[in-house]
Amino acid sequence: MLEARLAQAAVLKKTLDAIKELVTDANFDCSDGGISLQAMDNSHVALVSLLLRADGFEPYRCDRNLALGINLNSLSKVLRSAQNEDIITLKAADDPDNLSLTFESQNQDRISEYEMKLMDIDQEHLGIPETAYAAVITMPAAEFQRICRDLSGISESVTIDASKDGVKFASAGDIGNGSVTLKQTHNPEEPALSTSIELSESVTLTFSLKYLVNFTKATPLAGAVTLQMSNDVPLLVEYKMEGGYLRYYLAPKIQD
Amino acid sequence: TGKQSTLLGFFNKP
Repeated sequence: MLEARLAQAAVLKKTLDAIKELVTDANFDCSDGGISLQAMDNSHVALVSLLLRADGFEPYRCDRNLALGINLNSLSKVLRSAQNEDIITLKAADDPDNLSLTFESQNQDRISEYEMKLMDIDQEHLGIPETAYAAVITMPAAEFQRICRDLSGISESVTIDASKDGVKFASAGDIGNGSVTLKQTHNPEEPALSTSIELSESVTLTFSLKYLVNFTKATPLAGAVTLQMSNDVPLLVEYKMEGGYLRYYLAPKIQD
Repeated sequence: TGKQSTLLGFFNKP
């Protein structure tokens, strides 16, 4: 059986908000290491990889591996009933038909109990090769969100150019063109506000802004975001949170 | 602005 108690409902609520528009149904794979999810969008352009490590829960118990098939829209509806500060407990039997969710207020004067039907999802896991990326860019998550939103007003696509001079986000469309260049900064007092660029070679890749804007729904989960890129391979966008991560992979646009 | 590729060419099915 699974029993996982999470101190802050907000973590799960924000996580669901960050993935539910990309993925409709997904298996939450529960093991003694924690709860993970890997799912692609319908067009196979983007992939979401979530890990909530066991040590992020207190307590966490999972006797044997379970795949909880969940409609993310349904889970999101149920989680709307949880306050951000509530303590959430997830429970499932071995071979479950239902997932039980309990929301307790901080001072335990209100306990809400929900049961959600599970579904059978036949999901293929893709093998994601270990990649030593040529460019690793860490920047404030809010900055990345703003850049994607602003450039999406100009074009459907953005070209990200990482070089020793900085990282340049550039878009060109019918109304004109625009770009934002970030230089490396150091803000030792607030590392989350710094931009760092580690580069082994220059990288230039073009991506759909529709997907990137979607990924930035994870902004409330983390102060910083890391973009990892190599020429001709998918982009990795990672939001690290306490007790886990939310990663997105995005296939590049290629020359016709 | 180029053709959208998919992840299937990059990531392997097990």
